[in-house]
Amino acid sequence: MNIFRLTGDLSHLAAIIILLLKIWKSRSCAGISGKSQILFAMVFTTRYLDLLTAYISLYNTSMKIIYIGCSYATVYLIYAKFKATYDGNHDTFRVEFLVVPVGGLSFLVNHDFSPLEILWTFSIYLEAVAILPQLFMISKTGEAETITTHYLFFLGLYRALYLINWVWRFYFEGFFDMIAIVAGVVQTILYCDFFYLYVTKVLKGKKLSLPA
Amino acid sequence: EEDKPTKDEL
Repeated sequence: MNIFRLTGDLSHLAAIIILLLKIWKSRSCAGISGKSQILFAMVFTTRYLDLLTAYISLYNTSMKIIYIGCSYATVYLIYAKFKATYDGNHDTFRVEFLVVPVGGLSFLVNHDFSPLEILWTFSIYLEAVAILPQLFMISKTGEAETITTHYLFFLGLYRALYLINWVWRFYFEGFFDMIAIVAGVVQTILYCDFFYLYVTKVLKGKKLSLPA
Repeated sequence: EEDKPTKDEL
């Protein structure tokens, strides 16, 4: 565990909690892509099946349970409790265009052709693109609430910090996982455009709105 | 099983 890994995890946790609190406090999930949240719930579920088969550390187990629990809670708030506020008309990204190719790729490119390993690989690939419905929704409506942009910032920052963590681990531990690294690079690149808008607009006190 | 990557990351 190095500082980049730890801050990455905490950044991920911050993102998840910001989103939950935003929905809970405002009693509304307006502007949030339920599809992205379902994809993240799928990501955590398929990745953390090893909760049942392997014990790594108390930290590892607790974080996994928190991530899974929060992601299902978020999906519940969007599709059940505050369903009336869900903006389904703007959440029109076709998720099958992500899930099907990602599923195929995880069968083709993996570390080991076993069910748990393929599901883990699926989760890594899916996570890389799971934010696309949310970004698509923002590009469609042309704006995002500031709190939503904070959520996206921490979510993007998390994988960027993991990239530094992987460089660190390669140099100091000789550890690297090519699948995670390539997917993590793709994932981080998808946020670059957003990071630019976040720094040039949101951090200067302006609302994130895109030119028509 | 030794060369399997460990899944200690989240």
